[in-house]
Amino acid sequence: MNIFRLAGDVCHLVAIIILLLKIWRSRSCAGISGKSQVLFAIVFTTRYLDLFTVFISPYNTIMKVVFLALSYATVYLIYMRFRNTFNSENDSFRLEFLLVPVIGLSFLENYAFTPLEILWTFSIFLESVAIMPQLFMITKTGEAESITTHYLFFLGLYRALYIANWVWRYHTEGFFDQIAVVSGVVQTIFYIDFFYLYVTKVLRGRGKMTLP
Amino acid sequence: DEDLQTKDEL
Repeated sequence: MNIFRLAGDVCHLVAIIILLLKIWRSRSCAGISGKSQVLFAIVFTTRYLDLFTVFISPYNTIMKVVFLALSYATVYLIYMRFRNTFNSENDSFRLEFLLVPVIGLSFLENYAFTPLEILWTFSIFLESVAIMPQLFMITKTGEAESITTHYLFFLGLYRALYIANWVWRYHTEGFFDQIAVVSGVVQTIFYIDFFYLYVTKVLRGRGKMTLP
Repeated sequence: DEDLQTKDEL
């Protein structure tokens, strides 16, 4: 554990809580991609199956359970509790375009051809593209509420901090997880364009972010 | 598999 990793996990948690509170307090999931949230729930489910096989630390176990619970709670709010506020017509990203290549790649490129390893690899690859339905939705509607942009900012910050964590671990422990690092870098690239808009539009302006 | 690193990251 190092400061980048801890800060990354905290940003990830903050992002998820921001989204959950936004939906809960506004009683609405307008502008939120339910598909991205379902993908994140699948990511956590397939990655954290090792909860049943290895014990790493109390921190590790608690965070995994919290991420799982919060991601399912988010999906529940979007598709059940506040489903009448959900803009399904704007959440039109075709999931098979992500799932088919990700499933294929996780069978081809993994550390061991075992069910748990393939599912772990699948979760890493899927996480790297899971935000695409949300970004697609913002591009389609041309705007995002500022609270949604804060969510995306913390999610992007989490990814950037994980890269710092890997640089740190490489230099201090010689640790290098090729699958996680390559996917993590790809994932972070998706946020760069958004970061630019966030700083220029949201932080300097007020209210919604509108695309140029 | 003993070659696999423990996946301690979230």
